[in-house]
Amino acid sequence: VIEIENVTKLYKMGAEIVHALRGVSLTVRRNEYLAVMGPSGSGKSTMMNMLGCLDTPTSGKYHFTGKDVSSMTDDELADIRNREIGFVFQTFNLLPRSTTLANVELPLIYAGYSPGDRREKAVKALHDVGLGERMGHKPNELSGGQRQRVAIARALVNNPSIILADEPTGNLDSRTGEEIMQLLEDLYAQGNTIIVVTHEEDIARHARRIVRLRDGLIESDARQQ
Amino acid sequence: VIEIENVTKLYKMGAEIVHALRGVSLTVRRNEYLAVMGPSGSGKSTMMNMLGCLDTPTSGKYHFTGKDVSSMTDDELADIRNREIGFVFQTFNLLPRSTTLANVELPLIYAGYSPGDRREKAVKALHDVGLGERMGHKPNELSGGQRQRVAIARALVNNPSIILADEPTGNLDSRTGEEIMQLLEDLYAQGNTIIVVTHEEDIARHARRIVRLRDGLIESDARQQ
Ligand SMILES: Nc1ncnc2c1ncn2[C@@H]1O[C@H](COP(=O)(O)OP(=O)(O)OP(=O)(O)O)[C@@H](O)[C@H]1O
Ligand SMILES: Nc1ncnc2c1ncn2[C@@H]1O[C@H](COP(=O)(O)OP(=O)(O)OP(=O)(O)O)[C@@H](O)[C@H]1O
Ligand SMILES: [Mg+2]
Ligand SMILES: [Mg+2]
Repeated sequence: VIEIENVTKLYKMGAEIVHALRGVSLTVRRNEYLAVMGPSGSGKSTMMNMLGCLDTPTSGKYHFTGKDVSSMTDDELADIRNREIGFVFQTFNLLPRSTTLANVELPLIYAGYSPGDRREKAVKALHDVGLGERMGHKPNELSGGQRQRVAIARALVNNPSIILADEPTGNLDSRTGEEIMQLLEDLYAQGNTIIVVTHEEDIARHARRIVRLRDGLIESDARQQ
Repeated sequence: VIEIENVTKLYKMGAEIVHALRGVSLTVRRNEYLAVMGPSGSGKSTMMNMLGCLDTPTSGKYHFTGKDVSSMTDDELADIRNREIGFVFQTFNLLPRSTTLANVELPLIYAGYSPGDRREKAVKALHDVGLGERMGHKPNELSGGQRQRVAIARALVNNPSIILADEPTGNLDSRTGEEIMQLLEDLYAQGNTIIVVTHEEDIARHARRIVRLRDGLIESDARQQ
């Protein structure tokens, strides 16, 4: 369903060029569960942003469900981002002046749900991540791990079939982190496709395949258990 | 050097009251190394903000080097925050429009260093966290783990004797995380006082004492190895 071929990403910084990705190729089928690992700065978030159609490569190809992403219209891309893919950002990206509930309802507004249905789905998503008691809080009235969970709830609320999560448990204690991993495991069992960036081996152990990045390149890609 | 007694923190949210801290007491001597652990939302960051003189309790006492913090002048408090304590925020709090180098120099401007000395100290601090090659980047041109390391460098650049770090390795791979823990271990060996909030047991193992919070209360406080 996802196929990137020789993707590079370069940033020009004055006279210097930063090679965030130096040519990565990856094929992911429907209902796979991958963990992406690698040192800080190795290109994981950059690669995830490509996969989530949030950024474009400097060179290389990206085929999403067989179709070349670079030839898609803005509407087609917006549709993928809103309906097909749920993205949990490493830095959460919550709207600071909206409540937790409003933040989680946002993808449902784009998807055209009625106010009643939106509220119901958003409330359920928040309960699934243990935040039923924090729905009226704004992001700066939440703990770090609570904000992370709002970002997760928002990514899952529109029932996407592909979940891209960039360090979803980085701010969570082990037990809450396990609850989130159980959530992802259930979604995988329901036939969805999961890609998780993590730096913790315990978290990576839940996945069925581990892709390791180093310095903008894939250094290994192996199935496990 | 740090003594909080029966500290509470309440937030009024309309008709509800959120009890972030329900009465915590903690005594920390010079040259101690503590880890603070506990579930998401249990009050760790709230307690750290109290200790860092960044927030005031709803009730209870805070004595810093024997002196009652609530009776200090604004200048005395600013002095503590700038010279005595280095604080690594869970959400980094970097200035988005300044470069990495400028962000790290900031505490040195308040401390009255000359431009030449500021630059030298800031450059060294950035090399210590492995960011010598990213000094001209702005925060949004850095990876998540790189931003975290800028926040760490900024906290350490003015050689504070007390380091309060809220999840300093949450976005770092194991190896980079170990390098940061080694940095803290060296600072501890030099006689400084270290308090680290973490949710990872491997990170907590570096400390000599573990304080566990649950629901706004201290549930255990024990020395180890
Ligand atoms: N400004 C605020 N208004 C209302 N409630 C708040 C505010 N700030 C924090 N809280 C609440 O206080 C509680 C403790 O927050 P705190 O940030 O200290 O938790 P934490 O232990 O650091 O959690 P985490 O591990 O998720 O970072 C949380 O339940 C949070 O929702
Ligand atoms: N806008 C930008 N301009 C210049 N360089 C950038 C930009 N964004 C990212 N980079 C660089 O690209 C490299 C890869 O960044 P990326 O965010 O993908 O790393 P990462 O593997 O997610 O790291 P982490 O584990 O720390 O989150 C980093 O070295 C970073 O400094
Ligand atoms: Mg990243
Ligand atoms: Mg916190």
